[in-house]
Amino acid sequence: APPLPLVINTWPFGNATRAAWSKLQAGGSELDAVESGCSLCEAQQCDGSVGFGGHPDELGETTLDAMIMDGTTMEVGAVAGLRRIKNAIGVARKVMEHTRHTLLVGESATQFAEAMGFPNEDLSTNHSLSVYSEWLRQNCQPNFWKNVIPDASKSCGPYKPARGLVQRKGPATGKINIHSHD
Amino acid sequence: TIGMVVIGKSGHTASGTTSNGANHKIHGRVGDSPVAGAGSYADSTVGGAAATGDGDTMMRFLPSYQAVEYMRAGDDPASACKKVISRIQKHVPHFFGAVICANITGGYGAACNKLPEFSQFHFMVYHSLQSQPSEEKVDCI
Repeated sequence: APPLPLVINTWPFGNATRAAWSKLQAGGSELDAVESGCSLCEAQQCDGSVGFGGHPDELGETTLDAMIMDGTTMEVGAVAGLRRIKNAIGVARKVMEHTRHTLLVGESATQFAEAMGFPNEDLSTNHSLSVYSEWLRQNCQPNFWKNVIPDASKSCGPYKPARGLVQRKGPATGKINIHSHD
Repeated sequence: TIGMVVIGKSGHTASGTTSNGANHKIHGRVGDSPVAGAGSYADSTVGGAAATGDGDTMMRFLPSYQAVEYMRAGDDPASACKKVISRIQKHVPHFFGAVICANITGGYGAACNKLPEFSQFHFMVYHSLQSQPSEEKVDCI
């Protein structure tokens, strides 16, 4: 094994790796390095699966999930379903450093972020709005519903629960792939 | 999604993730990224791990936590990652996912679940013997 330090990250996002390494070399902590690398990925919208303007939900909104963990203190800060704030990993760091909690979600996480000084911004872009419009044109296909009426494999919602379990399919593996993943 | 593990000279380990989740997810859906032990996990006495893929499936198996625990029990990082993928495979054979693992002696590895459209997983590494980050890949199992 090569001598430490070490930076490793999923997917070929080299700019993020370089940013984390540079932060370490500049005297930053390991947490600083993680935050720096992930922040750059958010700003550069790494392959569309990170940051603003990507992967809109069924209402056309982009929301962000992020988490940071200190392996020495075992402290964790995380945000989920964060709305209208671009720097999700930065907010997660604030959760870790300025609260006794672990995970904040949704609109409440946004309010926390604003209180911590993060700007409230629209996360939509022309691209994400185009992706959403195309999905609507394709009768909302693919989607993640099951056992509902109308038939979610053919129609848009709103959906209601179907009587009985008419579909017992496993996880939506056909809808999560190299272009759409966590 | 990006998942990252950083291990400093003294072994101090940190990890993190950030993601905009699945395309066309139901409003309010949250994936594995913000869940400790699922999206990533760090323990400075062992190392760290991060997962990527279908969060709805992977978060049920806490793959990052499990990988760190495998390394704590003595597995090298590549073996720990493979064991995590195998563990999920038994329940969900066709899941989309990959894991990266690193330990505090500088070892690292990755593993992924082989699918027709996903046979290799690419990840980035930067360590002190390099002058720039390198892209590495593993064959999925």
